[in-house]
Amino acid sequence: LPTAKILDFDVDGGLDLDIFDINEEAGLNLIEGDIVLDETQTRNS
Amino acid sequence: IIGDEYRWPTTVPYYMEDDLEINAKGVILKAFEQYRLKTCIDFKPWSGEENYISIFKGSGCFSSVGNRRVGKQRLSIGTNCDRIATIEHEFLHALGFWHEQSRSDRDDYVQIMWDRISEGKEHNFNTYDDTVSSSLGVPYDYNSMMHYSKNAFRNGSEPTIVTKIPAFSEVIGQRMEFSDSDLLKLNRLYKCTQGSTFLDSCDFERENICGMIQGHEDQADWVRVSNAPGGPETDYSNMGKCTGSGYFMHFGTGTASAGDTAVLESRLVYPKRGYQCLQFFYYNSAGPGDTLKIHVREYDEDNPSGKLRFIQTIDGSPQDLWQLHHVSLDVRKKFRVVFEGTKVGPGPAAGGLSLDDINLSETTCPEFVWRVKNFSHVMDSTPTNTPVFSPPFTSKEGYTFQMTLYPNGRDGYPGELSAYAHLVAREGDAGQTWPCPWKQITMMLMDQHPHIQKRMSNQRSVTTDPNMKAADSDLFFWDDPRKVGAEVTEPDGARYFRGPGAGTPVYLTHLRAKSRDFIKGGDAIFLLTMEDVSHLTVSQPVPSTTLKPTSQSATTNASDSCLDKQCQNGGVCVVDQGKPSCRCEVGDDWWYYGDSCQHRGSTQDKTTLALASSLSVLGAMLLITVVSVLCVKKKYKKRVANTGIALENAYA
Repeated sequence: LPTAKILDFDVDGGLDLDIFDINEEAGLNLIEGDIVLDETQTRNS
Repeated sequence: IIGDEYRWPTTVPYYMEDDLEINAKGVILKAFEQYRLKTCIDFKPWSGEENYISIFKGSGCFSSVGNRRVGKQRLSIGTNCDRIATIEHEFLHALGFWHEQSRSDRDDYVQIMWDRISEGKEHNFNTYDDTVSSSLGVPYDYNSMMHYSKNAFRNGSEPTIVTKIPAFSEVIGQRMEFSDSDLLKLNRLYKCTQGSTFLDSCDFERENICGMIQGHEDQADWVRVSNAPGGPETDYSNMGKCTGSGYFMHFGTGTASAGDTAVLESRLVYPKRGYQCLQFFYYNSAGPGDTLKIHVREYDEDNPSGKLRFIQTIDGSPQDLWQLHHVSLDVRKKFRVVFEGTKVGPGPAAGGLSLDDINLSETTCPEFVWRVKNFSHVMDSTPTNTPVFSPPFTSKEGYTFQMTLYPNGRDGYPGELSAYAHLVAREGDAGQTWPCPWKQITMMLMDQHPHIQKRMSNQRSVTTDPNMKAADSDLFFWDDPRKVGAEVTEPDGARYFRGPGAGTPVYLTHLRAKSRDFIKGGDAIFLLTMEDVSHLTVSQPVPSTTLKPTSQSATTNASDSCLDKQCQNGGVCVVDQGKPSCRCEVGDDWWYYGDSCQHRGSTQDKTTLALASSLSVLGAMLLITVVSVLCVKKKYKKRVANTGIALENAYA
């Protein structure tokens, strides 16, 4: 017999997150939110 | 980013690390397909090239800009990054693109509200000088998928970016697909002349009908018209919106005799992959028995004039509607697509068969089409949390699934489209494995732009993980819907069980859904697929042979020189000036070195070395000082002894 209804699963975890929000929530502090710089770029920056 | 050293070869080697989610791996492959369709950028599994992109599941979505030539270049697709546009965005970074609003001319187009930016985040709004970054002659693009959204890095509730043209305020930050300008820039940067998997597209707006030709042995012709007696009244490309345009091809069966055929052949195309998808819109206002057949005419040495091969009859009964059709082809030789209309028997005095917006590409066809009529009205009139269900669709592997659409959102997201995928099972179903293992369901709202390369469709995918547990339960989420679902009775009396849904309340905003050609003729079209992705659960093979370094224009072949060269610790052999040498693996704070990468170094070692060197120098200087002092003292004593002077305290 079917069991009690299982709730739907929200693949976004109930949030509407853009790339930059995801990275901020993850504690990342990247250049422009999602860019990894190498040593040369860091120096120039 | 300016500089040829940052370019990748047009075929980019990639390695998908084991930690990636299976759904992410599937979406990455879909993103690669979009690159292939719309640009000349291709991707291939890493087979030992000197530089490659390692895609892994980091703690977010990020990439470097351009080819850093570091061997293994990392690109993260972490949790919640498994959206096609996010992946395309990160790969655009890797291919050499900064964000759109960091252009040197940014301030001409948007105003940055500096006082609304979170403290310490201001650097994210720096611009790059046009000696560092080029816009490649493409105007500022509010539609770019590389643009921040208006609320990026804000400290409160007010937007940080205000567009100088207010109409673009809600446009910036789209994460649907490449914009036209994104593609123009990418194609300019990599000197692309055509998409790798694109073959042909025709909306019949030009008189040359895209080089299509009329058949020679038929009795009637297809005619380029802007309306036809008996229907349709307008074309599909423009829906009759523009005076003097809006053409389609029509075979008038009303005026033809029984048995007449009309043949329309595409121009010659040259396939590379061996599989194609033919997509077109079809309006059938002919008699019920009249048919449209699809053939291909294949050319080879034995058949220089081409040999006709029947593919299928289009099953589109007469309707007052432009119907979307897909036909899968499997052609490996030079060929044409052939549309053959046949007037079979008596029918209406007016009417016929019509074709518009034909697209031919070397891609797989979507499996299922769900058309939602009068979609604007459905969005505007459906209350929040009220679902609309697609019909159940059965995949070729025997699983049935269904899409649920919440036209006005759910769970606190009014003004959005929310979309979920469910497994479905009927009472007598047998033969499936439960829980359902690794099927990726993709729900795509089709941008009905006539040209396939200019479409910015919106899609999300979910994958059935057989190990996933339902929340607060021991039940498997993707188990047999007869076990974990609820019974449903359709209005027509059909009964089945619908499992729980997986999807998102934020599939697409109403504002975006009403933009572009998501709604055309009042209708929205969802393209649905269920694909097996179980092959993505195994590790991507690590190259067993090593290759020459890649050149800008081509990927490389295996090198014999490297056969005898052993590289340790994950090092890769490359041929450098004719000699094999090892390129060693490097990490964030460690590296291997030596002829065969046999030694390991780290920043800690470097610090120790620096400290040891400094102490050694200090020690040596101390020693020299002591020796010098002793020598001087000795010499002075000797001189005093020779002169016989007695030193005494004269003033005591």
